[in-house]
Amino acid sequence: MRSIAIINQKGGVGKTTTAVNLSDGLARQGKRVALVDLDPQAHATLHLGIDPRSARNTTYHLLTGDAEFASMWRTVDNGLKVAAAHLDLAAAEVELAGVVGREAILRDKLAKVSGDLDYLIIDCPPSLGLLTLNALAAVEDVFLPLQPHFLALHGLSKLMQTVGLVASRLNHRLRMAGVVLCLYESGTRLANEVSGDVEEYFDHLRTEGPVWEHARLFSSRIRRNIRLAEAPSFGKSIFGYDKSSAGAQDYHALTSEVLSYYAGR
Amino acid sequence: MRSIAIINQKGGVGKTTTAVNLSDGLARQGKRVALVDLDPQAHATLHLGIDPRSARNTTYHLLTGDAEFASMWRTVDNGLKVAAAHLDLAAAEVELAGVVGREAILRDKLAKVSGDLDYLIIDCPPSLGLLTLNALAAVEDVFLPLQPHFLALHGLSKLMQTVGLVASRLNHRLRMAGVVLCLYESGTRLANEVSGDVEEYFDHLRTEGPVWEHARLFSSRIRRNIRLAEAPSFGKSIFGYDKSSAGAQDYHALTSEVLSYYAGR
Ligand SMILES: Nc1ncnc2c1ncn2[C@@H]1O[C@H](COP(=O)(O)OP(=O)(O)OP(=O)(O)O)[C@@H](O)[C@H]1O
Ligand SMILES: Nc1ncnc2c1ncn2[C@@H]1O[C@H](COP(=O)(O)OP(=O)(O)OP(=O)(O)O)[C@@H](O)[C@H]1O
Ligand SMILES: [Mg+2]
Ligand SMILES: [Mg+2]
Repeated sequence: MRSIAIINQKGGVGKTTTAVNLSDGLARQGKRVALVDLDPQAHATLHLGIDPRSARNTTYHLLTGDAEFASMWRTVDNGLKVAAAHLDLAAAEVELAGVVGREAILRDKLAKVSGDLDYLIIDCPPSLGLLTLNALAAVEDVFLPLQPHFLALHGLSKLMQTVGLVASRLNHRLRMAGVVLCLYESGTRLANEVSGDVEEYFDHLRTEGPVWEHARLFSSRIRRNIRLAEAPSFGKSIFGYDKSSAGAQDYHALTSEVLSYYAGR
Repeated sequence: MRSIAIINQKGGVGKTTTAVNLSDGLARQGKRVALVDLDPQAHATLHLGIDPRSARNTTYHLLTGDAEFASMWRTVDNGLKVAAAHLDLAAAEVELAGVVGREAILRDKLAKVSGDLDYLIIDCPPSLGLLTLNALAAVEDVFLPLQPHFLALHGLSKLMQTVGLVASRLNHRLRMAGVVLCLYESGTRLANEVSGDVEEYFDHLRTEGPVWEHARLFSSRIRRNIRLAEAPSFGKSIFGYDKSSAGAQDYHALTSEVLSYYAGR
């Protein structure tokens, strides 16, 4: 099972949109895919038409209680399994404050489903707190959606520091897989310049150790496309909502690129 | 002194861009303005060309130590005063966990500068934690930047709940002033529909009590404009960077609307 954490502490950069559309993209290629929503805002859950309050078990119960993944899968189009989030997750950080091994809870539960899935993708909140740490301690690969705006690089080094710490102290298998440029405004100098800066940043980072040595800028860029913002209001991925849109093209390209990334490993 | 908290727990909706440009807009109208950065990411600070690490005192010291506002103002163009943030603020929530009256720290310090300023604007992080609570406990008015996308309304009621709680338990002067539509994609059905929904939401909310009775959708909408994203890389507000841009027009319109909002109160 390939396991991916979608992270970026910056808000509104395309984490959820990428988590949902990559998951459905892979499911449509016949893979057995699970999407795990670890954000108290539950936007990935809502994006696929699931009401967090209707879920008997959510990732809140997974982290703070005895619930296992098997008891919480909701299946949507194309066989895609979803582990719903709920606002109660916001309390998890406080509730788990004193618990030993509180960053490793997800990893133990993940291990039990790894035989049944090809891909497991975790959508994380815009923070580097306990929820994101659980994701990082549990998965093999980190995907980083990034909006090529001015302060994108500023947050990047802090983020990579966190990834490095988790890799050394909690999860030796953790690898930085790549950056996905999102909300890409084609033809603007800003997008062009920041993309170049990100490329350069990872060129240097690659020499720093095994966590980084295969990190790349995915060549598939997700352009700004209003269809991607409309899809959630229909409870669908971009493929379910408007297959011919630029947004669908871009996430299809990303899906193919991710499949060959894993084929080559 | 008019005091404004710029809040929205959703990430990347234009809080910082609005805080910075409204502050400079008001300063350029001859007002005595202070911008207080309460986000550990310090994007407002960086936007105006200030390095958080170069600041002797930051809002971290304000919240967790003895530092007062007077010791930390940095003055930028047009006499605009800035209280810089720093990543250490991320630890403030934990550090202040046991402290009595920890949501009221900012209010006490704000009171000491109210004589010297016309406007004080606080840029908040994308969360409803201790930092945002301090801002809400300290100010008179709440401004809500909102991107008219599908899940915008979903977060709105949770947000208003928080404002209501602070108003009743910590700050009887707190008022919901208005929503500023940001990242507005003109001509799209999504922006149109969500704006209509927001308008309707506040029409109903207005009958719920004094906190809400003057809440409105500001008529000035901030359209998507790449210049707004470029300005931070020059350490300037949109007015300092490109006065003729659509972004400058829109924030100028908002500034005028805010001035008449206060003139009429
Ligand atoms: N390429 C795109 N084109 C147009 N709209 C987009 C695109 N990608 C995302 N959006 C929209 O932008 C908003 C923010 O995206 P998204 O929710 O995926 O970001 P996020 O990083 O998950 O945010 P958060 O930090 O709050 O979890 C959403 O309303 C989404 O529908
Ligand atoms: N109207 C606009 N047109 C184009 N770009 C914009 C506009 N408003 C904001 N931006 C850009 O979008 C990104 C997010 O905006 P901003 O940082 O102001 O949001 P925020 O709500 O403060 O985010 P956070 O939740 O991370 O604090 C920034 O890179 C900013 O420069
Ligand atoms: Mg998200
Ligand atoms: Mg901000």
